[in-house]
Amino acid sequence: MYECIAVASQKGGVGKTTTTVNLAASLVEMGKRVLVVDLDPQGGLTLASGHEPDALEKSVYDGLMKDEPLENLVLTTGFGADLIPSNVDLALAEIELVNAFARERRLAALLAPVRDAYDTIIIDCQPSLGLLTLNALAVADGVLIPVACEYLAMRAVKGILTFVKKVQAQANSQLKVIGLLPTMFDKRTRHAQETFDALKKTFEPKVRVIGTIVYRSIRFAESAASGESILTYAGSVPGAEAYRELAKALIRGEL
Amino acid sequence: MYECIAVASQKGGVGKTTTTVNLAASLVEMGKRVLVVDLDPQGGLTLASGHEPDALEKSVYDGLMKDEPLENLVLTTGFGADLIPSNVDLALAEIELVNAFARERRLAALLAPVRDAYDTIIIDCQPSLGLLTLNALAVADGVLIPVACEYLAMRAVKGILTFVKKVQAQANSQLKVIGLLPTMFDKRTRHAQETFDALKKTFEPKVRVIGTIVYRSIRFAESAASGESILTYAGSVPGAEAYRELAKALIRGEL
Ligand SMILES: Nc1ncnc2c1ncn2[C@@H]1O[C@H](COP(=O)(O)OP(=O)(O)OP(=O)(O)O)[C@@H](O)[C@H]1O
Ligand SMILES: Nc1ncnc2c1ncn2[C@@H]1O[C@H](COP(=O)(O)OP(=O)(O)OP(=O)(O)O)[C@@H](O)[C@H]1O
Ligand SMILES: [Mg+2]
Ligand SMILES: [Mg+2]
Repeated sequence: MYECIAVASQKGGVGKTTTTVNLAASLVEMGKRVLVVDLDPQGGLTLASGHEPDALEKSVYDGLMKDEPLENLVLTTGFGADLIPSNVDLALAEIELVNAFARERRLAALLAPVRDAYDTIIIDCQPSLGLLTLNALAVADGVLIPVACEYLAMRAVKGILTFVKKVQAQANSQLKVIGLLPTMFDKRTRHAQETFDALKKTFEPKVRVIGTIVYRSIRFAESAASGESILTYAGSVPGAEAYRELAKALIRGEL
Repeated sequence: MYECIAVASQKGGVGKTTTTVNLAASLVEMGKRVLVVDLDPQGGLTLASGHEPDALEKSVYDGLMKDEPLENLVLTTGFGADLIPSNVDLALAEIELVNAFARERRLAALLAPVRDAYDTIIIDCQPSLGLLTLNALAVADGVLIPVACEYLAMRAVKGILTFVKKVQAQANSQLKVIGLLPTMFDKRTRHAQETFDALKKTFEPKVRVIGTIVYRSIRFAESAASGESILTYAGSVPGAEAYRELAKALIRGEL
């Protein structure tokens, strides 16, 4: 199984945060020890885990830029994983890192002491390919790319794959592309199926389009508001099953 | 009417690009001369306008960083507005601008020669509050904030409003918040109405929640693939009417 998974795409709103929460929850349900890291200044993962970004005393920013030890940052979540939270302070890091020493290895250094304490670490990236996402890809051994089954999201895939190739060549040769995870697939529309078909035609066999599809359901937005994962909030929706399947495939080493 | 509108939010996938295309198309339909600017390295607006970001000889990056005159950058669109396109080169600008002179006024300088040639300029921002979005807010006299009617998008509103306040205080005192534009409102769900109600309760009367709601429709994703606006692709969907109403309200100075 991957020790560290980055969930990344520069396209906004494709389900990066939702995938991080629900994949982590599924792995926890199967007995794995999981740490999730919020690497987005919006603090979406922190919010979806039931915490208030503005109320944090310390966040991932302090770990990256102020040498705060990791154990002072870790919070619990409603879905059984541990969390390194974030808030708007993290936006400063993007600018401060530009002229910093070993700027893409800050996250790797922060996580190093706990790699053995968890079966896997999952990093939720912000919707841009800057220095924070570079930090995530430099420490990860796998990158999962959610793709909303809509035209503009599909067109964004080439951009993240190009960025990943650069990272593999210059910062982390161990990084593998786990695959493209189809999300927000609306069964009632032709457009979703057409986009999914185009995704397979354009990227396979070089890049895997993960067979597990996460169907669109309003329960996902509702579960984010509840601080729970979809598994406990609305465990019978098809999307919940999809994340459990994804977790199983990762545990079995099929992805 | 606003001379220059920035469409901004750090939350991804809330309809920034879709709003830029369809508001521009609605204003053109009402006889206005409109320029749209793609300030997102993903090139979503460029794609939705029927162009290929990777095939561009020059883009907004060249105008911002290489003193390329604007007239060498302007393209036409399928919805009657002019476009300054972008592609992945623009991602370099975010880093190159950090140590540049007058770094937040580069876009203002690029647009200055054509301000009189258009009734309004609309800038599509990327999903982050960095130097590119700062450039947009520094030149705009109005900022439109799309908010998907879902929990995580609502929670992101405070972040963009705080950023706007900073810009108003330090870079552009003329900048006004046009309002929060409710998007992707799914009539079939309670969650959308609850989010909309929470939006009004949390932000009004200080910030206007625009009464025109853009309802969810797959036709928006399809129209982006066609290079047309929703007005010509599927003009009878409720969302199309919403953008026309928004354009009217802007022309009449009601917003
Ligand atoms: N399968 C799904 N069906 C319906 N809604 C979904 C699904 N997955 C996520 N959502 C909702 O769509 C919105 C976007 O998802 P999310 O915030 O996870 O995307 P993101 O890629 O993390 O966004 P950002 O780019 O802003 O970080 C959220 O409101 C979320 O609750
Ligand atoms: N009212 C709507 N109903 C349904 N789908 C919509 C609506 N508005 C936009 N969309 C679709 O939702 C997706 C996200 O919209 P869009 O790309 O415009 O958001 P954005 O804020 O520009 O995203 P980014 O943060 O990546 O720049 C696109 O696939 C778009 O076609
Ligand atoms: Mg997110
Ligand atoms: Mg966009």
